[in-house]
Amino acid sequence: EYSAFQNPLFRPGLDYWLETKRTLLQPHDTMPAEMAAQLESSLLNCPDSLDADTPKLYQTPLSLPHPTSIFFPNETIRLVSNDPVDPAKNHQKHNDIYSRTSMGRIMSKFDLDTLFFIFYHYQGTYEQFLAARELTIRGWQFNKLNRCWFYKEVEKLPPGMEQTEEVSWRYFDYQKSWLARRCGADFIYREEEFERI
Amino acid sequence: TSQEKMFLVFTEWVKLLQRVPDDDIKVTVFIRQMMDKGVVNSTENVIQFTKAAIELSVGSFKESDPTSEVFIAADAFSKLIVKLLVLQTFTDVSRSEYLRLMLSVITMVFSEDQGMVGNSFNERPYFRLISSLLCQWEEASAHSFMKIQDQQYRNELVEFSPDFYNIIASFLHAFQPIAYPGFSFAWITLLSHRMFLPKMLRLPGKAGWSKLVLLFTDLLKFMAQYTKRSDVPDAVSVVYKGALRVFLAVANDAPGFLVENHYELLNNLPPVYMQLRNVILSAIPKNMVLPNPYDAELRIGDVESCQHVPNVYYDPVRDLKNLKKPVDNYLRIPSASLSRVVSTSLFKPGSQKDTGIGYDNVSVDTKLINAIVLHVGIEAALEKDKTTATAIFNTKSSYYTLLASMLHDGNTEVRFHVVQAIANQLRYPNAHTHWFNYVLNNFFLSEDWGNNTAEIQEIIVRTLLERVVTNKPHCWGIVVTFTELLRSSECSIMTLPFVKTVPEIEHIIKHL
Amino acid sequence: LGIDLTPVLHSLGISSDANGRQRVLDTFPSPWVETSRSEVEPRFFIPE
Repeated sequence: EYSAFQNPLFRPGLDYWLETKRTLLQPHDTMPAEMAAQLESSLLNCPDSLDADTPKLYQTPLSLPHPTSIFFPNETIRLVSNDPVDPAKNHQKHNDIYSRTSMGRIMSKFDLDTLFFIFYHYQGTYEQFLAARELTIRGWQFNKLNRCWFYKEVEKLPPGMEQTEEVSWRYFDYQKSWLARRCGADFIYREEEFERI
Repeated sequence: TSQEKMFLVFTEWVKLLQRVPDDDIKVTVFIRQMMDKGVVNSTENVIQFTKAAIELSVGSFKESDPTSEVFIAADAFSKLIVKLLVLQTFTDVSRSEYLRLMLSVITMVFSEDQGMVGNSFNERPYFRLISSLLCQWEEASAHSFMKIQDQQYRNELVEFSPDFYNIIASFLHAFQPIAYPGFSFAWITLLSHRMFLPKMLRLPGKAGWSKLVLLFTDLLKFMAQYTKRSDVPDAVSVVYKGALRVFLAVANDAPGFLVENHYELLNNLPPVYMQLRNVILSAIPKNMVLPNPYDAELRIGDVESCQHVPNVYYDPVRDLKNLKKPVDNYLRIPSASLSRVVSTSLFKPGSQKDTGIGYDNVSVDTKLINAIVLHVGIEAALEKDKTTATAIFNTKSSYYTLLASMLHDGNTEVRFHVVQAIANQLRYPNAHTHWFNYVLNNFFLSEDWGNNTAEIQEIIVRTLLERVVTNKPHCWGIVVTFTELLRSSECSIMTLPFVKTVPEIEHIIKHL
Repeated sequence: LGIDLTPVLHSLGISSDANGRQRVLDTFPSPWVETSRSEVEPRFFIPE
């Protein structure tokens, strides 16, 4: 009497759906041939990690795919090395879920220039996220207002001086010089201006 | 026809998403137009549109060249579902009902495709649709829907998100392998999906645990149903390998889930999967350090964490049914008549399939026995907290005598399953492990069994032995208990008849 | 008797020393080694 059973749009799917309820209520004692065949075909079509990957419908053409040799692997390189946990890597992000991925590992080998390039040119992508994560690990901070990355330089002063250390700030100038430049003396660090990544 | 119109709209949607990023205003305008022009403004139209979209998504997968992007339509469809859930205001129907409606339509198409005999059903497009739906929802809901400006709206969506995952879980429950064998491997991959399983494990207030236990028991039931001692179909053994890896990953990431749900999971796990059983029972709370179980100086009562009562997520008392009263009455005021009621209720009409080591079916109600044993343990631990330790650590206590009477009045099969149920509670150091260790030790040394003594001792040794000869992991409580028995001065295992008659066993025991 | 789980744990990226315990489910590619031939993109968040 349910309206769904009267709805032609649900036919004939509903009958097949009901059939599955029967096998749930009285499972076959031994697997019938047809079910074994269905299981076999499911095994053959088993989805793999590429099927499970995050969908990418629209890819901004960042760098036109330059022709690579057919021998290049078309999947990300698997940096599967279980190098012992480096004690120097004690940043709390070193234990996060990205630290053991190949991309995460590859980023840790890039120099600042490359990380800045990825950050400013791969907007909204996973790569941009990883570049920002790596920059943060290296002590850089992102300013939400002027969208620059800043770095606080602490210089130990020799003993005897009235101060023990001198602090200076640098920022990466992505708009003009594409260089890290010293901040002017008038620079004031305001925490609320910086992103908490 | 109206169906062709629906096909056209969906095709336009797919094209649009390939040309602009999904946060482009044109995408929102498209959804707006769908609503204004009546494409999704009624239940009937939502059904028609969803049917068209799933048919096109699956169709385009089947027709595409396998090396091309075969999932574009499925990905676009999952994106559309998320957009419709996020961008629409829901007044006459709720978001949950709306999502259920679309998933129900998908289920009908899926059931026909999977169920048609001689059909070349392929699980992958359906897998991809749900996988992408999970990925897109994760992206939309990240950081409490940070991308949604309107605060009130965000709160609504944040509140809906646990329902989203539980609705997906309930449809996965419908798609379980026993019901849809052609979807089995996709199903296991979805159950362990990185955008699903961690979420269900960590929803606030364990809001995902009930459905998650249901899904894991669906998996175990499927394995139980088609695992025979004599033969295990290849596909089922592949299912087992996948299940083992998933359980190991859960034990690593969220051991608390296994710690609190061991009772229900074991109720559905065929005992023949001894190692998987040990994986589940060896889970220990995060950051707990176990004292060395082989340490001769170890006194289980001195281990601090043995004072803590472990949390059992699903209360076994719910499985006692009409035995709850007799059991609880007996625990309060023991009487022979009550214990007889319990002992005679343990049998099940006919025999049940239950693939164990050395047997294929059982004529006792193993679930009921598991429930009684764990319930008594839970009550004993509560009693100890209320009164004193001696109230339960004595062989005259009703908790102890009820289990003893089940052994005394039971037959071999009952004894075996009662001892198994006790052994399942010998886990990491906690109040249950502590008490059941006491019970098993006293069962082993007791003089009250008359001429059943040898049999009961053999059952105890066999139960412990089969859990330690299996490849690791081994349960801390099992090792401690077995070590104590091996060292027991009051009764040397080596002299027991059943050890001496089987040289291999004698050798193993001597080695241990 | 089950199997030696060491290679299985290794394939999952689960280190045996407890303190190195890192979550694996967030980057879990697939239940089987044979179908885990590439890494999968985990969840991530980019602030506005």
